[in-house]
Amino acid sequence: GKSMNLLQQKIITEGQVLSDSILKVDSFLNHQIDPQLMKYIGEEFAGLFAEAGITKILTIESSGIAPSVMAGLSLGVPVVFARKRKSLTLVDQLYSSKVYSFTKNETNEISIANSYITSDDVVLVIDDFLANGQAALGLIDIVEQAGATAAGVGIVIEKGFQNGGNLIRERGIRVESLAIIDSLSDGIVTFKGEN
Amino acid sequence: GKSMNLLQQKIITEGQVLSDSILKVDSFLNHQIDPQLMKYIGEEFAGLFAEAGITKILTIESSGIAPSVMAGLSLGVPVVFARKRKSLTLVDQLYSSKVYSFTKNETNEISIANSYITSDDVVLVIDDFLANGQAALGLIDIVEQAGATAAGVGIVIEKGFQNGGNLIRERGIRVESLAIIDSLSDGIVTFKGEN
Ligand SMILES: Nc1nc2c(ncn2[C@@H]2O[C@H](COP(=O)(O)OP(=O)(O)O)[C@@H](OP(=O)(O)OP(=O)(O)O)[C@H]2O)c(=O)[nH]1
Ligand SMILES: Nc1nc2c(ncn2[C@@H]2O[C@H](COP(=O)(O)OP(=O)(O)O)[C@@H](OP(=O)(O)OP(=O)(O)O)[C@H]2O)c(=O)[nH]1
Repeated sequence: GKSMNLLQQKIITEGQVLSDSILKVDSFLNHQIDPQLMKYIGEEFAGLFAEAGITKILTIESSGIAPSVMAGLSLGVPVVFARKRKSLTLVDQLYSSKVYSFTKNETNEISIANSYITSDDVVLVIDDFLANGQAALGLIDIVEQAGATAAGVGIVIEKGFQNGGNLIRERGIRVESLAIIDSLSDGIVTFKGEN
Repeated sequence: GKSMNLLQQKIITEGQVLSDSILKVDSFLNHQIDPQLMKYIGEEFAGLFAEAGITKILTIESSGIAPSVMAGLSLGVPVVFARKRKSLTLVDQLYSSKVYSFTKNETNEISIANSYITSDDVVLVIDDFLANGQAALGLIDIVEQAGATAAGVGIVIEKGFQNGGNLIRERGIRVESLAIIDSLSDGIVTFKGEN
């Protein structure tokens, strides 16, 4: 079949399928980080959104930060990460959004200080995983509260068998995922387009 | 006086002195991130520790991630970030350390999966702020639990008027801080070496 890109190769060689719905990639994305891979990922996002007039990247702590900072480096724009909890200095006027967790059956609030996103911003939302899509929708909601433009969403790994991708695309927002997983059944990673 | 480096200039022009002991730099380090500045910071750390045989960088979520990933890119080594809370995939054997917060008067546990640090590792610990030093000491404790070598600590902003720097240096561990603040009194940032 088609040659696999570097990210897909890393998923196959280092990823661990924990269940039919969970892929563990702690060795290069979610706990240990491969900086050179992050740089490639950032350059990939930058290339995909090069013509979109991006002025800012929005992400969420913690795993979204590394891919976002590399994309921001390539695009020459700042990166803002939403906080899940109050921090020592997050004392300003905030944009907040509720994010529901199916796994935990609970709703949490994510926040961004309003000084870091304005209605002039053209925003690229970036995150590591796209699963149920609630975090990405929360970031898009913040973009809209600020009156800014959501130019699109960049995702490292999309689980195509979950609904997040549908939820965002049916709103007319562009989603670019560097790897799309069709299935994790029987301990096997199947990418979209493979059979 | 001496010419200021880029980081010091950003602190002076964008930093907000919130109290005699707290400097807010949310516009480029702790909430919004300036990727190019992070790249310079990473290159600075890489240069300082170029001869140390570093095999791994250890940091802690969230603000330590961006400077660490850029340092890891320059040094060509992986970055591992300690988790403050359980994550979906942090299910392995862990090294953990208790970290006391003076501000909150509480102790929390930070953890790293033991597969990501071994006794062969020569570790550079990196964090954004050095204040009371408890987080850095917790990371050093994890390095020692793993039987690895703590080559040193890289800090973006050290508050020299707090005890963290002393605590680490008196253990014979090298600390390299890119900016050292002697005082935040009267709303003014005074760097070490200025009067
Ligand atoms: N490794 C891995 N992670 C997955 C997978 N599917 C979802 N996640 C992540 O798990 C976390 C679960 O999020 P929840 O808010 O509980 O959402 P959910 O149950 O509705 O999916 C999120 O991490 P997060 O909040 O982004 O955490 P952090 O890593 O940024 O701290 C999400 O990115 C998967 O297949 N593999
Ligand atoms: N902006 C700013 N932050 C400071 C300053 N002094 C300490 N901090 C940060 O505040 C947080 C307070 O840590 P605590 O664990 O409560 O420790 P402490 O009271 O003993 O200092 C830490 O952030 P953290 O856990 O690293 O949070 P995160 O940003 O990584 O999420 C630390 O880096 C300061 O002068 N300015």
